[in-house]
Amino acid sequence: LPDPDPPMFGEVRSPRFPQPYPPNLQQQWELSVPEGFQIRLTFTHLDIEASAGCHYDSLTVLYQEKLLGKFCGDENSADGHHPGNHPILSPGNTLTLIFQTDNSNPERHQNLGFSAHYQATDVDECSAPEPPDRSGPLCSQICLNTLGSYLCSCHHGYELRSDQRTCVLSCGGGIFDEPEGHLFSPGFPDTPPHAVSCQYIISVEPGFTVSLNFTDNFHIESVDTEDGSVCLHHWLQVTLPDREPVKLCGRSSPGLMETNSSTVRLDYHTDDAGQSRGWSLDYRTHRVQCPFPGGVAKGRVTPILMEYFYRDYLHVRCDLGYKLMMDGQEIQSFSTMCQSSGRWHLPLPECHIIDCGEPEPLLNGAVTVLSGLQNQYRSVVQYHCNEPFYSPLGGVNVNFTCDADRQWRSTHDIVDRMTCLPVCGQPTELISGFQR
Amino acid sequence: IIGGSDAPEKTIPWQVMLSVDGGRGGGMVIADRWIMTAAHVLVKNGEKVAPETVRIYMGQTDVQTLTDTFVFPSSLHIHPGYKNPNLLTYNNDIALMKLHQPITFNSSVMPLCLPAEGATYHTGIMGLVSGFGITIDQGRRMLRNKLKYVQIPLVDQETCSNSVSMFKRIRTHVPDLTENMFCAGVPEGSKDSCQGDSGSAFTLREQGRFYASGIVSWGIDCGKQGTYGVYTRVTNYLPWISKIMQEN
Repeated sequence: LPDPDPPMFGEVRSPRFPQPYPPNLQQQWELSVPEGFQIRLTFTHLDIEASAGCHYDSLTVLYQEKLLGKFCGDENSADGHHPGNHPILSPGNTLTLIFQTDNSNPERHQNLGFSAHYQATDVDECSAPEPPDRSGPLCSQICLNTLGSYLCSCHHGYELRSDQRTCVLSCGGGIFDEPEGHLFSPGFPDTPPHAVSCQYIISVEPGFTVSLNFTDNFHIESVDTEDGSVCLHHWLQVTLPDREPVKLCGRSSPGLMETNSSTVRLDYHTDDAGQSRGWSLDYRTHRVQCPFPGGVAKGRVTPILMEYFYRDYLHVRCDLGYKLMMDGQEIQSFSTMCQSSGRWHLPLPECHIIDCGEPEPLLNGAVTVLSGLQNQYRSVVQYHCNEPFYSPLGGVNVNFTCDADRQWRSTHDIVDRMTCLPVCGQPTELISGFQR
Repeated sequence: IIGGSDAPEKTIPWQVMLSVDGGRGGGMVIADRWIMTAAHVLVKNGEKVAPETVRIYMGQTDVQTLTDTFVFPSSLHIHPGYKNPNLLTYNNDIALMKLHQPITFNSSVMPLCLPAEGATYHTGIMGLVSGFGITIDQGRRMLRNKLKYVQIPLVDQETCSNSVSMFKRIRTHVPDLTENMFCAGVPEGSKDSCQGDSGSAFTLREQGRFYASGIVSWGIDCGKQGTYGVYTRVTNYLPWISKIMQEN
């Protein structure tokens, strides 16, 4: 079986504690916690016969034979050496405790010994001072402390050597897909090594465009010719999809560069001569903008914004009495989204006036249009009975208006449906005679 | 109709002619699916005739043209109180016929109003009775096939009752006069309804509207001096009419 991991905490007590300890004692404890941790020892009680230099009875704390403390007495004793409330931190993951007593104990005051607990405390290896053997820092570039250990890492353009401590130049295939970030040439702003060939690819989600903002201290060696400066030996090439690559060099920062692309490739090249201090940039991403959608007659487009970007939604509602129409079909609702291409995924619909359809025919009556067109919203029709043979129930003709819910609604408070009742006993011709 | 005149077109648009098993009768339109007539028109040998034996003609005044179109009733509703085994008991002589399809009214076909509840019958008030029944021309009974009408007054119930009683003394088999009947006519005779008019309306006019006051029911001879035509008193049957129409 493998050795079990040492405990992360524990407790140490003098023999018989809390009863007085016996004389002629020499007892030793070897405390240990896992590698990468220190031991923090805290006394909860210490009452050992006090003497100058803890000559008679003592508790000695050692780390690899290095004395961390020799304690005796109690909190109130004038002589002796009491640790008080201060914990003792071992430099490493082990600690040795030695408890010694002489052959006599004072009769007047029975000393109880000590009680202490210990726990593992993570060592921040990264903040440790550089070792004096000139072997260099723990990590040559980036140190990451972990529980019980640490990790070394390297800046972009470098990779960790097999010693897991130092970094070597290697800057191909860096892909940056975060919405914003910071890039710089190897070693920037210090003079980098020669013959650098680094590639940086910024690739964010479609629908976002990348803008590059070069810092002012831009320095890539250029060569002056009769035609002006050219990027002959050193350059930073910016490549955008479907566009000619652009080589940058010189001492003047390109400043802000809007790429209008979600993908940017940067190739940094230096040869084995010359001096380029390099460059750095911050990149940001912006959502692709869609064109202003315009308005819809007899409708409302919401929300109304100054500009519309990728993933923005638009909704269209028609005014009361109008319906949404798209491609000749009525639709119940409409929304469109600004796509990653910068186009709306659907064109805006139209609002057409609603139509209540033909009013229901009236038995023994008829319908006439009073106002409006083709049974459209707010058209008014009037039902009337075929007089003189029929008359309306209630004695009045009823008007119906085409309502917003496409129903013909009576404008009469009481009568919501017209009925024609036969007229009885009133012939159109009367028997008449003049002879007397 | 005795002593009457030919009815001009559209003047009596509720008039219906019935042809029942070869016999002729009358009726009146009272709603777009209902015809009212006399019960005895629809009862033969004590039995209700089959609806398919009843032809209903309407809209014209000339039988020649009237016969072009007719309809059959979908159901017949004889008043349950009409029991006339010996043809001497015309009490409750009222019946309704329902049509298969509703009629669309126009100037030629129009319903007759029913009387208001509690409508009174004032002696002497002139009513109008019409029908396609027989007439008497120069003493001969004739069937002219034209809708005729005559205006006759309502007769006091006692006067009528006395007339019936008098005839009972000199004739056998004279029907009884009941409170469900009233009489109309003139004492000198010569103006009356007659055979073939049965079931037709005796109408009164009030506030410009004609309403069915009576149904031609029976009489002793036609147009004879001292006799009157006897009509079913429609006012007494308003609840029954309403009930039958609602239930059907």
